[in-house]
Amino acid sequence: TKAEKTALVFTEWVKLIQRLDGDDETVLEFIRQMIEKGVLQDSNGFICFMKSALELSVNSFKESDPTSEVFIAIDSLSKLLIKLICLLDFKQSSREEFLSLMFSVVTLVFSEDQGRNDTSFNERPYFRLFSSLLCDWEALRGHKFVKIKDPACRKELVNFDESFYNIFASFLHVYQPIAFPGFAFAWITLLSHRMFLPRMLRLPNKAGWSKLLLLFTDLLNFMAHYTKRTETHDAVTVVYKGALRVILAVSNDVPEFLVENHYELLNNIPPIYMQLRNIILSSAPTKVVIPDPYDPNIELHDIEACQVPAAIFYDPVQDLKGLKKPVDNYLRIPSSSLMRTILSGLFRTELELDTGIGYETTNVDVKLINAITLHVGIEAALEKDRTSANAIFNTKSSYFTLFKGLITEGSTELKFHVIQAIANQLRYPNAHTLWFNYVIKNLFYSDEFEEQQHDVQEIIIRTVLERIITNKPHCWGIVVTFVDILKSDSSSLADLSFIKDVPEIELIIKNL
Amino acid sequence: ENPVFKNPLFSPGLAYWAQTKRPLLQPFEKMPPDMVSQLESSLLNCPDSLDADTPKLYQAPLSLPHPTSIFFPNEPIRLVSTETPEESRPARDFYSRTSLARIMSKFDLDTLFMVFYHYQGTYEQFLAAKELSNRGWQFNKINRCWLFKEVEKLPPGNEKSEEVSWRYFDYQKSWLARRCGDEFVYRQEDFEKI
Amino acid sequence: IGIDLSSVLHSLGIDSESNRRSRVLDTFQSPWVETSRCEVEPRFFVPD
Repeated sequence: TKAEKTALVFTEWVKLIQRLDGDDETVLEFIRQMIEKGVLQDSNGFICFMKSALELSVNSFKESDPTSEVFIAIDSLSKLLIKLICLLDFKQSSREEFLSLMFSVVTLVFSEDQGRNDTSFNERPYFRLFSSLLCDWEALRGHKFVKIKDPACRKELVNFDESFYNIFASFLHVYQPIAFPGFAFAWITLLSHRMFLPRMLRLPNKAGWSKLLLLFTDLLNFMAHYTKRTETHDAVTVVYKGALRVILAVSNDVPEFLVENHYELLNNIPPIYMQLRNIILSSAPTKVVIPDPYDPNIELHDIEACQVPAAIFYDPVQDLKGLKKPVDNYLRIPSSSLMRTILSGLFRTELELDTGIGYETTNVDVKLINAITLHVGIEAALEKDRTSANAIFNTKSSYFTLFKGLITEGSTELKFHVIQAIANQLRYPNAHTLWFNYVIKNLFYSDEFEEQQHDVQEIIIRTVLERIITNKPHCWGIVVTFVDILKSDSSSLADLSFIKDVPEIELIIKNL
Repeated sequence: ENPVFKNPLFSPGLAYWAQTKRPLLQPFEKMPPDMVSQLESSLLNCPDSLDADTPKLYQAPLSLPHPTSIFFPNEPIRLVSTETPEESRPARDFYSRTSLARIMSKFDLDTLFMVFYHYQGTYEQFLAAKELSNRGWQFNKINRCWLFKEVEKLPPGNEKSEEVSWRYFDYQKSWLARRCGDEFVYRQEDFEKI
Repeated sequence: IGIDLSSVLHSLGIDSESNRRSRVLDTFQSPWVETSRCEVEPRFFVPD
């Protein structure tokens, strides 16, 4: 049968590639004949061959003695595929189409395998295929594909490099843990693979960041969805531990990725993962010098870094939905009718489940609140550069009154989420941290909230405190803000009723 | 009913794949039992670092005949120590933190040259090159030799304060470091940047 | 409350005390310590 013939050809390839170097003439001739003799003459032919080869390789893994070399067939397949990317004639279709076709076939074989075998499904051969593809590609691409002798081919591959990684990432997104829980641990290992993650992080012009953000969102989404306060499955706890290590590694190597995508990352992390949130929020660009936040003589306005707005990769403006116009209009000319429009746009029609600290549902659109908050912060920093500091460091400015209005008119729940959103911007020394420090302090001390003032103060203290009592790291902006509040009015702070009501908190405040 | 599901090329994989879209569109509130067992199975089979290691299908034989001739010296090369102190080494890249690189930092020059010349195209050759480079040796692309610049401080009163001489490691014949002739001229473009 | 991250950072090869930041993702073995059985070959390039 055709399948048997295909299997024979692939078996020959496996034998050949173990005996000869990949650039040997014999190897090239073998591939040439595969094309000429009709094994790989068109898409259908390729699909048949690929299915057959992959099924054979997976079976070879399953049947091999675990102590032997179980991945020989898989590795041979990987080598062949990378060679085809170099050698095939891409006049009719592109390398991008070919790679997508390749991964599509893998997806079909994979889906059938895990669908049929459910709990006896083994992710390892598929993991190995993806891992070896990454390694073989890396071996080829060194010094702008200098090992490719043909200059035209070399140029094409240099241009294709970015697509290779982004297509790989697209398919990794297909295999996300919510869709394929049987591949979850292999998936996380692939996301953090030494030949994938650092490459994606460092592609020129941040070309890999969008897809990478999507993948991290997939991971966080899975964790968020299956983390419950009452009972979280042990396997999910293990997933969390792995995610923690990966994010710490990213924070060390390329903190800019976390810095510039903090908003979208935090949209997908449940509030109870406080330390993970702090790790992301306390990341700082490599060059920024972080002064001691506990220094009593610190003057935020004097810190050079605080004049520079934080870089943003994922722009929250795309999440403002119908509120972009009202918000931007309000910033230009504030009015109570615009405030009402904005407020009504923040309430949900249905309750949303959330694993919060002390709450399990939300009635407000938390993501939208986060988007508005960051957007206003970005606009405020731009306004300061356009006009003057007084345009925004001013309790009468629309930038400030927008938040004040939301707090005054909103429910306790809305107040809480607005203050949380502001606290999310108290990060490393930058212009946004500086301005939001101003905002939150002025909200704390405002005498215009009347009988609501204690509620506002309690929410602010709770928000700041919950980010500090966790194990490190702590955000510089949060610590500085807290120290500011403690410094300015420490005696009356300890006397506040909501502080005295909880002896443990009273003790913490008194000690601090 | 979509014709693509009837295409024998895509069946039955496509149908199985389509099923996985459901939890994406309508996530379960609580993990159903089959999802729990799939997740646990994944944990059990979790790939480890060996699974993620670089595939090695074809191992090239040693590139040069092994120097076992009686004419090759048995004792190690005696040269002025080229080991630079830790602090003044070049900024540590991630290679220098690997155990193999750390082991190589303790190798004799002999061993480093052996690895370099006999394990062509390998990671070990790469690390040996890095270590030699860390010790001040430079690789000449033209004659494929490693060269070392010796700087001898001359006593005061001399016309020059120091005397520079170059040595090269003769990997083809004597397996020793020899002095370069007086006609040797150093040209930076002849040397590989490691 | 989270955990004390010093042992996690140590397992990653991140030295918070050191001034020089060394990359860890290029030699990353596995997301979990338990599956980080051996060092993995990182990318490298050998000139012809």
